[in-house]
Amino acid sequence: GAEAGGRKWEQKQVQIKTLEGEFSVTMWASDDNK
Amino acid sequence: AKSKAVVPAESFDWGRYIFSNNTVGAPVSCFKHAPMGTCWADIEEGVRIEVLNSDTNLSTKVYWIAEIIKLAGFKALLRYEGFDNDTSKDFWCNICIPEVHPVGWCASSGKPLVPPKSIQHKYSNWKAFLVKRLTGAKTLPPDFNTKVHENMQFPFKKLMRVEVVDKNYLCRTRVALVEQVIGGRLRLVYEESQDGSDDFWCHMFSPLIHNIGWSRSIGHRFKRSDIAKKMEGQVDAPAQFFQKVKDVDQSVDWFRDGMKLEAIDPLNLSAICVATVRKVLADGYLMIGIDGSEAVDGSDWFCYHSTSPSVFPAGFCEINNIELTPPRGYTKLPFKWFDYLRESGSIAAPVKLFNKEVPNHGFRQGMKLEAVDLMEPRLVCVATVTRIVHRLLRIHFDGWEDEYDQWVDCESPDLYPVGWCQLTGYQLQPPASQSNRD
Repeated sequence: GAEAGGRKWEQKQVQIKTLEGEFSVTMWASDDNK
Repeated sequence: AKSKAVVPAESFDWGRYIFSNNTVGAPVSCFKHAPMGTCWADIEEGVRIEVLNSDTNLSTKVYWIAEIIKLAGFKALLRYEGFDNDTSKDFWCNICIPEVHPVGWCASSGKPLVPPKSIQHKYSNWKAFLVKRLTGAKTLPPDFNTKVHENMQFPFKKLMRVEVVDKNYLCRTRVALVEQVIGGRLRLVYEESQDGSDDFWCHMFSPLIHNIGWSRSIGHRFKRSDIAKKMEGQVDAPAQFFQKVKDVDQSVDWFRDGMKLEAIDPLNLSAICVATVRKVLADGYLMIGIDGSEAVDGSDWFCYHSTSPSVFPAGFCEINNIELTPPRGYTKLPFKWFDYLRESGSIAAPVKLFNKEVPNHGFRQGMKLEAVDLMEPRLVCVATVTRIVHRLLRIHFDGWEDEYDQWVDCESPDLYPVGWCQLTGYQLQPPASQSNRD
């Protein structure tokens, strides 16, 4: 992941559920690195 | 002391106010004492969230994905995915409300995302659209809602006893009981108040409150109460709940009685005044008197810690182009420290004894915020940073004359981000209109 101000941006597989069905996308989310 | 009247809240809309004035709100990260103040670094424009879909005919609560277009404190201007460059349905929302979630929360909670009805038929394949829009984009940390909840817990509880400055007699403290806690702000009712109306509002990190026994430990004046023992349920707030001050070495080259300095007048926070060290207490505390305005009995001396950002060495105002309020009745104007020290046979407190630390606070001139009117500390008002001198901020209360402005430290617990009142349930004082002021 990428460091930013003591926190780390991590790539995450994120689930999306719509009325048509469920799928996943890759997004960035930060994790507490302290 | 100048204080403002309460203005009816009506329906003040921070979002519209920020937008129509083309201004910015100070970021939450400027307010370390505020909820989320230390974990806001990853909240920025472009971040995607899941939020209630208000553009639907469905009877159940449904959500859709939105992008943060602009941030102002806790409030964000949001645009639902699918609106592209269409700003017509943009809306302001407090990011810390329970209906805001990281992308993925709906799926994990078994709730389907439903597009707003005004763009329902814009795309035939929402999956392809969302994959394209969201891949590589940022969202909130997975524990965002937990963090918000944790940050909204406060250790002070009703019936806890504290020592607090006597608002009618600044030189002494009194015992008071916590009556209410809102967003970390305490409504303290002085012990012996018959009907509970003799109260004082301050933040739990305020330098004006201390643990029971503090006054005696440092030699501060204290109003003893006639109440012999605690009522049922009352408990002394533990010492670790209170803000710590820096340890100082008072053994050599320390402040002495009679030394001159400059200090924010606690009874007129708009003014920095010529002042005198009246009494040196223990643990780095000083009793300060404002020259020319002191009561004969010293009843308006005020306790500042030597590291307080509200006391300055002689010459601070001149160096920083701030108007220094000369002693009342002093006629030899313009005021010159050199002459005044000679005439009064006194010396200036050494510069090395003052706190010169300037935090990287992040405030900029023109930023909007919610600020306590320290002359009427139950009021939290719409305000603007109008000047910055090192760590000192000049706070202007929107709609009020400049004479109500206050000098406030950048780390003051009496400053809050835009949206703090909404988040905590505190009443916000909107900008005054001409009729309100009258």
